[in-house]
Amino acid sequence: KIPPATIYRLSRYSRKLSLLSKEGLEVVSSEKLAAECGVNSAQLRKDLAYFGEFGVRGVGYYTGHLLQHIKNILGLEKEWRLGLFGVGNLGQALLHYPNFINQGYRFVAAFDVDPGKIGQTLGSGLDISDMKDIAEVVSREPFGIGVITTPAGWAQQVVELAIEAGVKGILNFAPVILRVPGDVVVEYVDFTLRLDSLSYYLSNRS
Amino acid sequence: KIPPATIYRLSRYSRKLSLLSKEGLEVVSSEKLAAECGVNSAQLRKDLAYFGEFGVRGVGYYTGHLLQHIKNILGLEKEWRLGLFGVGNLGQALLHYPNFINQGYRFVAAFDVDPGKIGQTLGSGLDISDMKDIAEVVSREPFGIGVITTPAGWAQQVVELAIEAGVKGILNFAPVILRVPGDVVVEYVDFTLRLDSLSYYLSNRS
Ligand SMILES: NC(=O)c1ccc[n+]([C@@H]2O[C@H](COP(=O)([O-])OP(=O)(O)OC[C@H]3O[C@@H](n4cnc5c(N)ncnc54)[C@H](O)[C@@H]3O)[C@@H](O)[C@H]2O)c1
Ligand SMILES: NC(=O)c1ccc[n+]([C@@H]2O[C@H](COP(=O)([O-])OP(=O)(O)OC[C@H]3O[C@@H](n4cnc5c(N)ncnc54)[C@H](O)[C@@H]3O)[C@@H](O)[C@H]2O)c1
Repeated sequence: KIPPATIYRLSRYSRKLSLLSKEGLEVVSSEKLAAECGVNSAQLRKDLAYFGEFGVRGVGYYTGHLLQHIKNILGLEKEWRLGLFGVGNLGQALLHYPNFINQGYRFVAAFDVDPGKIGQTLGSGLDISDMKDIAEVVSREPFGIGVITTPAGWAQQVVELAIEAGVKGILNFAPVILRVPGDVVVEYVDFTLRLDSLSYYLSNRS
Repeated sequence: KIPPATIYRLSRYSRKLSLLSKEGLEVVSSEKLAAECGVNSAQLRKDLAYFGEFGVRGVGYYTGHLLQHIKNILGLEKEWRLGLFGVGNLGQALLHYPNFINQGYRFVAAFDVDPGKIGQTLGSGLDISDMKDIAEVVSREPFGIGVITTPAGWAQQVVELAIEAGVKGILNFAPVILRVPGDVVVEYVDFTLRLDSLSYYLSNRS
């Protein structure tokens, strides 16, 4: 079993490799790639060793070749279709963000319960659908990952509706732990957790 | 040295304890608190043991008492003042979020370089300051934590200006690794990392 921290680091290696490859760097040493990603080179080699042997002794890694390998491992050779639940402040910031497309993520549906929002068309051409119509919208525009930006109190109910409609991956921004069946994967983005961690380290520095 | 994952879990325990305490629950068992936070009770007891003995044998934990202890450990008994750099889509969503105040975080300053934004007053009464005036604004409205929501290409330069003005804690949303001196603490919020992790698990399920 691969540690979750290794998967997060793979994502960082792939992002850095794609920058290096755009800059025309053909070969990169494990020391350089590690330093650019804020890790040590032993950690980088250990992470990659879970998936096979990619380096060439005395040369390093072929940038494009390693990038392609990591993208395949992460499942990024295909484009992921996303659906957003809760088109409020945060939801709109996510829908307006142009970089998701470059990284292989595209919003194909957005849902809300507010009558003032349902039926509106966003800048990207996306219509805001009614939560009531989720089954019908998903059958027309299927998506693999649901992004939850509803108020905390609604998140559990919304995730159940999304799962019922066939969604198996959830990126949750609401500050609640979601109860989901075993075949559904949930990732949390929690800003306050990060702020509390800053508070701890700033308060406990000697 | 306390593992970073323990600090993140402490933050989750404190959030859940404050909900339980609001509901009037005087005492809570380690099993119940652990289950509500999505961890096992041995992990919870191990996390708390780093900081002392809080449970009462046969009873569990006094909810209000444990909450106060954890808040003190995390440095949450005081209100943290925040400054935001880059009042764009994401920055505005953060500035409009009412819940940060309830958790002890208040934005006292916001900076941008866009002449169309500088001088505007936000709904919360906050003025958008010019990045050029950072030293003068920070001396008037000091803050301990800088939140970076500028484009990735500017993040390193902005963090250096913030540190020069005396800021020691950074919450960074830009997808770059920041180089900072040893006495500055940085936390990253990276949505794409989480999406890539979802992609990995969804692509590798048997
Ligand atoms: N904005 C931030 O900076 C921030 C920070 C941390 C956490 N969060 C979390 O992100 C979530 C969204 O925050 P926000 O600031 O965008 O809130 P918001 O109130 O601006 O937006 C919430 C949206 O969800 C919609 N909604 C309500 N019930 C729904 C349902 N059952 N189904 C579908 N849509 C529904 C509302 O109509 C609204 O459009 C919250 O859970 C919040 O705690 C936000
Ligand atoms: N919006 C999202 O959903 C999202 C998702 C993931 C990551 N991010 C990251 O968050 C950051 C902000 O994203 P956004 O969508 O809000 O971008 P945005 O373009 O909407 O906002 C950026 C703001 O920063 C300001 N700015 C530019 N240079 C500056 C400088 N030197 N000092 C101060 N302010 C400056 C701009 O004037 C603008 O107001 C980016 O780094 C982005 O990669 C955003």
